[in-house]
Amino acid sequence: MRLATLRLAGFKSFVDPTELHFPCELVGIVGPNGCGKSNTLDALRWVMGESSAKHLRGQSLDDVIFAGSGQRKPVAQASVELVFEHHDESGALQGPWARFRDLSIRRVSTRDGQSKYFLNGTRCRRKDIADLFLGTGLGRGHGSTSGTRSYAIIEQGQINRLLDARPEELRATLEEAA
Amino acid sequence: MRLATLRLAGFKSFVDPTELHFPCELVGIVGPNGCGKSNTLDALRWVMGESSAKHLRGQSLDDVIFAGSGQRKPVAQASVELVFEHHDESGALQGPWARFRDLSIRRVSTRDGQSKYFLNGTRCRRKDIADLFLGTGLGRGHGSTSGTRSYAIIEQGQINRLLDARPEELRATLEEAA
Amino acid sequence: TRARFRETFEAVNAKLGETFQQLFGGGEARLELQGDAQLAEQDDPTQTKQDRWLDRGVVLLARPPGKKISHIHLLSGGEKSLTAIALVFAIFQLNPAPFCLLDEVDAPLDEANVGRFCAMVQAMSARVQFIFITHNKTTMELARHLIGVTMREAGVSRIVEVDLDAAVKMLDE
Amino acid sequence: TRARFRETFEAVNAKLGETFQQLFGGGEARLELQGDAQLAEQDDPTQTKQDRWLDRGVVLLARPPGKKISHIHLLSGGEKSLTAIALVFAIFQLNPAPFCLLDEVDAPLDEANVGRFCAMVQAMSARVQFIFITHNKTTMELARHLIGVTMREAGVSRIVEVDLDAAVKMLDE
Ligand SMILES: Nc1ncnc2c1ncn2[C@@H]1O[C@H](COP(=O)(O)OP(=O)(O)OP(=O)(O)O)[C@@H](O)[C@H]1O
Ligand SMILES: Nc1ncnc2c1ncn2[C@@H]1O[C@H](COP(=O)(O)OP(=O)(O)OP(=O)(O)O)[C@@H](O)[C@H]1O
Ligand SMILES: [Mg+2]
Ligand SMILES: [Mg+2]
Repeated sequence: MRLATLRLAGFKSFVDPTELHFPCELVGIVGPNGCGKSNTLDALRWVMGESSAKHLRGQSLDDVIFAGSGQRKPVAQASVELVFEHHDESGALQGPWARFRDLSIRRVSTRDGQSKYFLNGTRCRRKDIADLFLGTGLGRGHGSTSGTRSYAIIEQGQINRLLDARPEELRATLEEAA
Repeated sequence: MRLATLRLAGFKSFVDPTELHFPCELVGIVGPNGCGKSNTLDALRWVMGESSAKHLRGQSLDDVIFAGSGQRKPVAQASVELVFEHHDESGALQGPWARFRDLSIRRVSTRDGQSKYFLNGTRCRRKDIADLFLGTGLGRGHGSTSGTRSYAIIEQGQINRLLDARPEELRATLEEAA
Repeated sequence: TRARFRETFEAVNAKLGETFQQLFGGGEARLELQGDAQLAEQDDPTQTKQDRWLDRGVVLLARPPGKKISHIHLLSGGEKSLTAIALVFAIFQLNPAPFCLLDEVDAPLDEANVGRFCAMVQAMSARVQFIFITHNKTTMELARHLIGVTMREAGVSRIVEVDLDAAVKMLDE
Repeated sequence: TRARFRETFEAVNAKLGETFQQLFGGGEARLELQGDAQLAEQDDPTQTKQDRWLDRGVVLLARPPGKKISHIHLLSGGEKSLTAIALVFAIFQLNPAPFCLLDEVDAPLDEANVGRFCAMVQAMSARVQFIFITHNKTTMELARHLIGVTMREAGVSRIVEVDLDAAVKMLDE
């Protein structure tokens, strides 16, 4: 399974519908300071179920909705869709999601704080999204938000956080990996 | 007043007597990871009176004494001397230190945690060193360690600390600058 | 010392506006007393102007060129570092310490921002001595004297004299 | 789940030894249960081996090539980041998530360490998809596909297709 396409609209600085393609195993994202690079990682965590505003560098969850710029007005909702590619070379579907032909998740959120989740276009609960990632190093069994805070996603400036943690926290990280 | 020469011996990775010259207003320090660059800034803070092991990236104050390497044995003491240049272009001495021809401070510390301070070669108290920097943006009136934690010295990775601080801490930084 | 704090706050605020504009090439930044925005809304007559300065925290608002003004936590990594540098330099210009020691503060900045940062350090070096640790070639070029640190013998630091070419080569060691 | 934790601890420890040596080009690193060193000194017969795994924290000790082993807080900024990367990659190799997202983890590293970091990412990309944000030219060259993000209209992010030359030029914008 790997990421194929990320579609954003109204999410942080991506006010216009935008698509990012991840056509292979080694994809780099580049650009000047403040242009929106880290916002694309925030979008990936958000669509996978991240529920803490602080981890999305905001004070409240509606900080992810485009708040306007010098020229543009704020919008009413943010939408992110993530399409996975889970065919192997022979075309066969592998892994726990073999029952789906395509696999895409989507999250839409409005200013009243309500979020709607979709799995292959059908409305579902957040828990259904979290269950998708269970046991893959992204998901975490013990009920917290789906794996967006796992060791597989390193936010800007946070690489040393793992080592600055107290010994009990380092133990908790290892337990997550078990 | 500006920095002229820094002499280190037995301080962190500078086990052999070493001299750094600062001959002008714009001095750059370069080198690969782990070679000892940040240790030179630690030496400057230490000789100016820094008394917190944590701010010197250690667990105890004797973590500043050379602890040995693959080939070398640990040493018993660390010594750092800092020579200032405070003549102006015309050769006249300016500022509050005009009474001194030369101006140099030195700190020597042994593994029992004892530190000795010297001003122009004569033994003095830490307070005498701290007093030198009072009111220069390095010194801080309210009795804590001399200005080594002031806004004039930015440690590695700490530039955002100023902005990540809570509002009352930002206020305290401003009060220091008053 | 309430009056003294008020004086400093207003002086740093004015300077911050200048340093922020120079470093970002536009935009604006300002300090605000915590709750000022809320207070203005309440317009509480009982709270006299004088009390405002008592014990209230300080927040910083920044607006990179062309964007909306926002709290600093919404800025990007590079924008935040550059804003922090603007604040440090603003305080510096008010109460200049004789020297300033910087350890890789340019690491999160892109080339355009490094260029403006260097221009500012250059201008301030007329009154302040800068000693800076850097991995960035543009910042190295700013230095009029370079000190190379090596560990040819593992675990033991030594100083070598370097010029710009040698320093750049050291980067690729 | 004590036994499970013990299993993970020992497996990560073994892997950490490998990833650390690859990233540093030598040296060693290991995990220790908090107080292990002290316990060994006390050699307390009442504390059975089994209790050791209960609730004790974990510390990491690292020894860059040619240096003495030390706590991680004595390492340099770059050494610390590289050690953290070694730990993340060790956990990854045991429980591989399908993809790994990295936001400027190469920023504190010098060129030699960036080179070894890229070699490792390249090797792991056979089983894991990497998406990485970087300002470093060497890391950009690792990417087989580059996504450029710009804000030609202030405050509004757009995607532009870039090749390596365009990406490097973007750095100097
Ligand atoms: N809800 C929002 N609406 C509009 N713009 C937003 C919103 N949230 C964040 N932004 C903007 O996004 C910008 C930050 O983007 P981001 O953190 O992705 O930058 P970056 O490319 O990672 O930069 P750097 O290289 O400095 O890390 C900020 O300038 C901020 O104004
Ligand atoms: N008391 C000590 N005795 C011997 N070596 C020490 C001592 N304290 C620190 N060191 C060594 O100094 C090194 C760190 O040096 P420093 O932090 O100055 O590196 P740096 O040049 O700033 O690197 P970077 O570019 O990664 O920030 C560590 O590898 C550590 O082993
Ligand atoms: Mg970023
Ligand atoms: Mg350093």
